[in-house]
Amino acid sequence: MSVDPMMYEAQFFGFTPQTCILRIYLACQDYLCEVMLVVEKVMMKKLESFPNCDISPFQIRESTEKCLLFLKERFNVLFCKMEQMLLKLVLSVPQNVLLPKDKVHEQYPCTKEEFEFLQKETEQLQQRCKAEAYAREALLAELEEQKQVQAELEKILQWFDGLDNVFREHGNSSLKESFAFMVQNARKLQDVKNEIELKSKKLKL
Amino acid sequence: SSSSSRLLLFDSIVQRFLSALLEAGSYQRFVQCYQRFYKFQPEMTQNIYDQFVTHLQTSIKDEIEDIKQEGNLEKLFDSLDKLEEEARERTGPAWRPSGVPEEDLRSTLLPYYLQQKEFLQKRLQERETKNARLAQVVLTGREKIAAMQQEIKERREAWQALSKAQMELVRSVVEP
Amino acid sequence: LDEVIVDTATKREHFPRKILGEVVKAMKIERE
Repeated sequence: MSVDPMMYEAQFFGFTPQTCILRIYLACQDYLCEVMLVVEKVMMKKLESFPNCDISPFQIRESTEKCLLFLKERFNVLFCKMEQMLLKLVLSVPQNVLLPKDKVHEQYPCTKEEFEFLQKETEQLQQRCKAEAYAREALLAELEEQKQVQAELEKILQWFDGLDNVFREHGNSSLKESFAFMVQNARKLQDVKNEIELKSKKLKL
Repeated sequence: SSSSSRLLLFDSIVQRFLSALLEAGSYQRFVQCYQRFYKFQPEMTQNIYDQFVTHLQTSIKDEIEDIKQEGNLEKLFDSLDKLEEEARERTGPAWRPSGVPEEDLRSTLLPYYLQQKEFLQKRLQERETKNARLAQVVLTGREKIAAMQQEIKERREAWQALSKAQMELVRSVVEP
Repeated sequence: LDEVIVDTATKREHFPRKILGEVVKAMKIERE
């Protein structure tokens, strides 16, 4: 006969129902024996006060054993019945009852595949979060770099502006014009110079 | 009856066991075993028998009470009654440990994995949104730098053109 | 057998919580 370990009951009670039953059995059996011995002792003591009584202690002992044997047989039969009733009606967790701590199994049933899929999903999400974090680092780094580059470019542009301003401060709207104006003047000078040279040659002749 | 509580059931089953045991160990049976002593002292025998019954009953009942205390049975029976009451609607068998710890552990962990997944999804979405904005700023920055570089390039070329023209002029002036 | 049964039942009672504690701790660390 396979033994029902009543594991679920052990989880609920903290001990196996069989332990409880055994505890009751041993206790009752001990008391039965104990009480029988007390009965025998009382009778023996009683006989001591009648020395000429023909009942010997041995006979009393015999009667005790006979009584105990009978009671033990009945005890075991009756206890067996009690055990079945207690295990069935009192110390068992009905099939349809789920212990509070196990409610989670009812709420979240899941197969191995589902669980592994969820784990994989979580890992992927984790990786993507990390990737986004790295991307954020890279973007912030580039922003920092851009700041520096823009500052440098700004300086160059300011330098060009400074140049333009120099010309503007001397009445020229822009460098190009002032240069064209200078070229014009240079050319005039050149013509004047050529004229002077021409006249001086005539004078010499 | 199923409506009576486990505690009541327990007590009545034990009581019935005791009564049946004492029925089996009746006075007739007792006298039958202690025939000689009974003939010798009938009243005494009755007295001893009564004490035997009382003592046996008291001892066993006390022991049962001790076991109830020790195992906290009263409270456990009570809560099991409640659980049974709550489960009244459920007809089919409830979940039971499969015997494979990894399997049973999955359900325990599942709600936390679902929470973690939800958290990560939310966090990822936040990050993606922020990064998209940040990327936009970076792109704008890149465009700005490109524009600045373009402007510098144009102004540098203008200067270069100028200085080239200047060289030519000087050359034209110097070498006529 | 009795001790094994109680021992197993006790483990079923306590270990999921202990493991869960570790898993939650790991998840928290991952979050951080």
